[in-house]
Amino acid sequence: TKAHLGHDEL
Amino acid sequence: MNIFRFAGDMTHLASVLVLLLKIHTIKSCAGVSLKTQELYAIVFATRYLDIFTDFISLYNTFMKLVFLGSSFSIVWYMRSHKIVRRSYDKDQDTFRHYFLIVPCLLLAMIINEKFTFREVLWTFSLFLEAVAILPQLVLLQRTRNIDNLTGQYIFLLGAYRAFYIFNWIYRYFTEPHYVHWIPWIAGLLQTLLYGDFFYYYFHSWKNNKKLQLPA
Repeated sequence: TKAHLGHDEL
Repeated sequence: MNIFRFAGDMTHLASVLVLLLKIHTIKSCAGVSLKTQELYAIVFATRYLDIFTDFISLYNTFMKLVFLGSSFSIVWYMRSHKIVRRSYDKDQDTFRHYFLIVPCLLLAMIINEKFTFREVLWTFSLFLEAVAILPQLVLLQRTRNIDNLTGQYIFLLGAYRAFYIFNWIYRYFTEPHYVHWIPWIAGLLQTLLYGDFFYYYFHSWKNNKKLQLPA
């Protein structure tokens, strides 16, 4: 998921 | 979301707003490096490619739009605004920032979590952000002293990444499998680059004298 790839941050 | 990340995002927001307000109100960009602002516009453009394809939250999308809008507005002001552009010191702002872009792109092609177009550009944006402040710091060394707003801008910009480091530590301990060496190392390097600036900024604030950077 996006959170897994660390992409949930700005 | 945790308090460290929220504090980091608010500090980051404050830094771009301080700069945008400074340029908009006094119609001057003296002491500001256009190269650094252009690098930041590239950082946000390559990092937020998924803004329309992956919805994470209203907050996330809103902040991405603010960062994209503010960084491109600052570049527009410094390049095209008839009054502001006159105060841009292009003879002093000579850092060859393309020497930063190419190595970051090559490094992102080699070191990334997934070799896809979006992931490589996202990694590139992390590496580029880590070094984006260099033209600004070089400009400060050259012009020797800085006005308060530019000093605050750089201080807030450095502080935001420091908050993110605490956010990564917090997430490492609270979320299983949350391990991302690439942003961690890039973010740590970025914060270290501000190290000497923080040192002089803190001493000038403590002795309540104008911030002077050593030659």
